[in-house]
Amino acid sequence: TCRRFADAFEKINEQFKKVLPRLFCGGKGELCLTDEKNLLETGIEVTVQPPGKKLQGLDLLSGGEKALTAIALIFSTFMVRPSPFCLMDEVDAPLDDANTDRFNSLIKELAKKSQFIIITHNKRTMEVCDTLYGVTMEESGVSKLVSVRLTDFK
Amino acid sequence: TCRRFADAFEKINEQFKKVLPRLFCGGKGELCLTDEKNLLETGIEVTVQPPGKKLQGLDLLSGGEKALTAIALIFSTFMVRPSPFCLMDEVDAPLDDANTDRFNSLIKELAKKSQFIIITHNKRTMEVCDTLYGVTMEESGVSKLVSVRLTDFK
Amino acid sequence: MIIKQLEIVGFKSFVDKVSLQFPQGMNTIVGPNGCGKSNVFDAIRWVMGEPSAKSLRGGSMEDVIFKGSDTRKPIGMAEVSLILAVEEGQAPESYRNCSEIMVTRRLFRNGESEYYINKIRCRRLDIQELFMDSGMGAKSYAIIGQGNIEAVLNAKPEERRALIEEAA
Amino acid sequence: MIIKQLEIVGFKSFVDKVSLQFPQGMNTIVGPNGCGKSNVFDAIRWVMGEPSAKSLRGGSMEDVIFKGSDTRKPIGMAEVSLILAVEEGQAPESYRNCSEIMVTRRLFRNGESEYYINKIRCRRLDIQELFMDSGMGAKSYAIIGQGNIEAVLNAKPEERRALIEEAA
Ligand SMILES: Nc1ncnc2c1ncn2[C@@H]1O[C@H](COP(=O)(O)OP(=O)(O)OP(=O)(O)O)[C@@H](O)[C@H]1O
Ligand SMILES: Nc1ncnc2c1ncn2[C@@H]1O[C@H](COP(=O)(O)OP(=O)(O)OP(=O)(O)O)[C@@H](O)[C@H]1O
Ligand SMILES: [Mg+2]
Ligand SMILES: [Mg+2]
Repeated sequence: TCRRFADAFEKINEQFKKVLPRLFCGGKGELCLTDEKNLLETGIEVTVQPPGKKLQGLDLLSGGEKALTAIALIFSTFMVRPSPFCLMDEVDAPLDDANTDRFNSLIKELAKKSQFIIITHNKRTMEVCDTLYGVTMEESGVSKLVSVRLTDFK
Repeated sequence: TCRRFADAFEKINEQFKKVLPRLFCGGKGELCLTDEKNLLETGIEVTVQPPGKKLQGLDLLSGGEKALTAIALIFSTFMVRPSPFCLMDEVDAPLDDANTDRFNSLIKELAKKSQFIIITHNKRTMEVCDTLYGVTMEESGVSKLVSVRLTDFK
Repeated sequence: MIIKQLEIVGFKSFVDKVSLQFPQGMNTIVGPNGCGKSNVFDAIRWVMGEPSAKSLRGGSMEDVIFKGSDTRKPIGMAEVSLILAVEEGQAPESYRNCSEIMVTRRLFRNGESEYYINKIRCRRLDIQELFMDSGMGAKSYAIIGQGNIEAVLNAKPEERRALIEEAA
Repeated sequence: MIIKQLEIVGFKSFVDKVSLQFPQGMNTIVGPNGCGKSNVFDAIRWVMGEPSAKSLRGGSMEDVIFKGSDTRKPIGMAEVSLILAVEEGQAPESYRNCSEIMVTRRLFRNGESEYYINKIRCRRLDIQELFMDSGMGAKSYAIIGQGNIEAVLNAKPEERRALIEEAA
């Protein structure tokens, strides 16, 4: 299992180094093992350098930068071992318009091979999806589905 | 101090019963003491009944309903003992358009007597404010102020 | 393997039966605060065998059964069915010949649970194994609940290894 | 009492001096992710006497001093000044005759701190007391940091009493 762990780590780190600059439009990201000699218990450190800034720990990142870094890590894992489907509940809430667009374009690319189901309030995300479901509670306390004409949002 | 605690609790509860239905456009909210006999240590329970739904604990509320309930509690305290100013960092992120509008209209009302400083990405909130400051990092890593023409957003 | 269809009845705020079809690609669910969007994800996690009421935002598992509203009485059963479309050769061992697999979970007010795969009664463990074998558990890294996106970053370095292990 | 003006220099990402005027009413701060909006609130909390580096998202207090970027070198000092406009009779006891009170905090790389009220050197405690007397501490319920709105609901009932106590 150590062999497989080291192998998976290598591959995910490879992807992370590519996905992070794509989401941040520049900058660098890297994963490293806290204890390389003990693969059974080692932790994973994440370092991020947003474009034009100094290399820093996760604490100094802004709310949006943290969300984007977490998304990059999830997508990197997804690229190495794609799970059949991916469900995300309002992960775009802290993102500004530019980062939302980059997030959406990455999803569109991954959605060619996998299935994504995204819950959002963000109109920019609604505009790029393939299928849109509306949920409503016209009768208080009772959820129903509404067919949302995509043209309302496009 | 017990006298003052009981008094403040009574007043805040009074306000909470008014503010919550205003933010939820209906429904009921109430605070109660976990141990009325021991005012020095008692906890505060919050119960909320969104419009048309059964009375329920906080856990079953949705993300947006929880944020709205917390805002109602903060504003109720604010109405009883107004602090000189109130700073809110992206508290409107989980709210949909209708709740954002109700949140903004309550702020506009409270802002007649107090000072509010709100950080937001939400265009609806930007449209109703009195003063708008833009922060930018044209030079990476260096924050500067930009004068944002209010007409860009109105 | 994709989620082809989801049917929910009596689960949380979905007292009347609803059915959602999800094609391949990017599907979006929208609606006002408190209307039941996150409940759809709870329904998916539940039918995949999620054992813990707390991670479905409830106190006890009974909290997932519709508990009534101003206009409706509480009901006695919650049921969710998930139809998976499986490509050639992707199905786990025992379902090799199926192009579709239907998983169903039911809970009655008296606490009794029923689990079905392709309408044949089974145990919760069978359902959990079915999903594990296809690389997808109810607690998988690929299901991100509301407000949980930063959990993987805020975790300690030792806890982050679970992400790598899942992919190993 | 309102925050009339805020001047920041060398604090976090504000290496060059900036000055913000805030009138009465609803002020909004906007901008892209990571541009420095929350840093403005950190600056306000810091000048009000915030003692903990961790609640300013740093490891040590030195983390609030500009640590450099691709185009700029790190600098040696962070300074924030807050000018409060005070209405007739609202000022705390010892500042009764002032219509404006200016509070300043400085930190040097060598760890030395300086605090001023109306340009007269004082202790951090004096600043904290000034704000406490006017109903506003750095940890007041009326300052809600990013992602913290639900903290008051997720707290245990015993912890929520602090909100009532503050208003008592
Ligand atoms: N067993 C149940 N019976 C009836 N209603 C329930 C039950 N469990 C939860 N609910 C209701 O579901 C609602 C929450 O739904 P959900 O969390 O899906 O909202 P949401 O659409 O995700 O909203 P948001 O955009 O605010 O996140 C609550 O208001 C709650 O009353
Ligand atoms: N001491 C420091 N020196 C230089 N830059 C710093 C320092 N401390 C923090 N920063 C920078 O400030 C940035 C974060 O700023 P801030 O949290 O204010 O962003 P924000 O505008 O609130 O963004 P969001 O919309 O994502 O919440 C980080 O990218 C970090 O690099
Ligand atoms: Mg939700
Ligand atoms: Mg921020």
